[in-house]
Amino acid sequence: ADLIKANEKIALLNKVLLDKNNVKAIDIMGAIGSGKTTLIEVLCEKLKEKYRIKMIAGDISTDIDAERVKKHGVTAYQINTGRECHLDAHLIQHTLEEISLKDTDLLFIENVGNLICPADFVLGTHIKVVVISVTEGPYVVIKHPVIMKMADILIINKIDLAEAMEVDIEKLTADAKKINPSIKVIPTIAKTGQGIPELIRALEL
Amino acid sequence: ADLIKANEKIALLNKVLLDKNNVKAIDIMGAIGSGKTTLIEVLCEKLKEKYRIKMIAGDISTDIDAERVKKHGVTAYQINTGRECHLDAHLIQHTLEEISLKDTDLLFIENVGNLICPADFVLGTHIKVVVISVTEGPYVVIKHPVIMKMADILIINKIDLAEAMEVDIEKLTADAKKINPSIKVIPTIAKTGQGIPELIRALEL
Ligand SMILES: Nc1nc2c(ncn2[C@@H]2O[C@H](COP(=O)(O)OP(=O)(O)OP(=O)(O)O)[C@@H](O)[C@H]2O)c(=O)[nH]1
Ligand SMILES: Nc1nc2c(ncn2[C@@H]2O[C@H](COP(=O)(O)OP(=O)(O)OP(=O)(O)O)[C@@H](O)[C@H]2O)c(=O)[nH]1
Ligand SMILES: [Mg+2]
Ligand SMILES: [Mg+2]
Repeated sequence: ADLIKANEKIALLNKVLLDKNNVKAIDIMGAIGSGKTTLIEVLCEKLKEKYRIKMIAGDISTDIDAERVKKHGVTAYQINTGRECHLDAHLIQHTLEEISLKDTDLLFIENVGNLICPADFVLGTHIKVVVISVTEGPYVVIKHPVIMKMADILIINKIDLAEAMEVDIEKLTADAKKINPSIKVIPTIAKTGQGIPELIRALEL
Repeated sequence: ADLIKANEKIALLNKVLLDKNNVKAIDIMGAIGSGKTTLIEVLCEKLKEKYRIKMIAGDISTDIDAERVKKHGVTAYQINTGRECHLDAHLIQHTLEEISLKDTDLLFIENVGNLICPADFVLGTHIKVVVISVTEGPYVVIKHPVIMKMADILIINKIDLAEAMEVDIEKLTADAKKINPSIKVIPTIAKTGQGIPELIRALEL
């Protein structure tokens, strides 16, 4: 609880710094392999003409995600958290010191693949997104109420596999709205770009 | 680090108690929605004639998994961890007090859906299993070396979707063996029972 309070203080400082530099920051959380990086890749492709974009990737190990995003001509920074199951405001504060914020309009932060830990550690972003995949089964929303409550947008990805998984997207959406009535729910196929225009509108970009 | 040490002490006590009662315990960890409960359901169907089976399910919220397993005529206990991203030896110690161990041969423990936290909190089981799904993408093994190192068996589930996901099962297997040369890797389709006889042999059941 003390760790959470201390983290919130640093998150506020991060937000002040981002606002001072007119940088819009988006925290993209979600289950392991739900499609976070693919979504960021496709958003970079669609938005890099309009905004100067940078990205921070968090994983316990490897720099794979930052490297994937760099291929799209976007500056990306990788944080390895070691054994921590979430990014925290302090790690972001450090990385923000390396980034030229005055030359940045939009910052995507990809959190560690985990539906539990990131809920308790806000980073100081303007928008919080959670990505789940239909391949995780029908109970993934109701099983994770804490992260659903703190999210602004829920992306239900890999809907191309909904039929093979026998998962009902309407039911997942209803589950989310029951837990968090103001959450926006967007079904996507990150691989093909389906749902991305709607996501961009929801992100007000 | 102190928490991890303290947990190991209690885990040892759990193991002593299980051994005293001739109960074989298996910790089933894995990503969110990777197929842990489905695998336990199918193992219960195949093994309940041969062994007296009990199950403990861990989730931050809901009793869905314990209820699913009960439908197979197996006694199941649900632990809700609240905000904790993993089961721990202390929670298991408590639950073991409720279980009639002398009337039990085999205990399945389904850990919270998470590929990071459970690696640091052993429960006192005889076998540690990790379940991943091909739907999590090609990097899931190399991204989670800590849990791969401490596991005895890696189950690669949902191989029916490997083609749709363009994921190479051989590559995932090689990744695992590079991190942990003694790990046994078993591809499965929990939904249909494919790979289950091989899993039963690997579990020495
Ligand atoms: N079928 C299908 N596959 C997808 C879709 N979106 C992403 N994938 C695949 O899912 C796998 C995981 O995608 P990533 O973007 O790496 O997922 P992630 O959430 O960033 O994963 P981590 O950062 O490792 O937790 C990859 O093989 C992607 O190609 C989709 O809409 N449909
Ligand atoms: N296509 C396919 N789907 C599967 C397979 N095994 C399980 N599923 C489905 O995957 C979803 C999740 O399965 P579960 O058994 O609930 O997974 P879990 O790991 O217990 O999930 P959590 O406990 O919530 O982390 C369900 O819709 C299952 O029917 C498989 O081999 N192939
Ligand atoms: Mg990623
Ligand atoms: Mg389960």
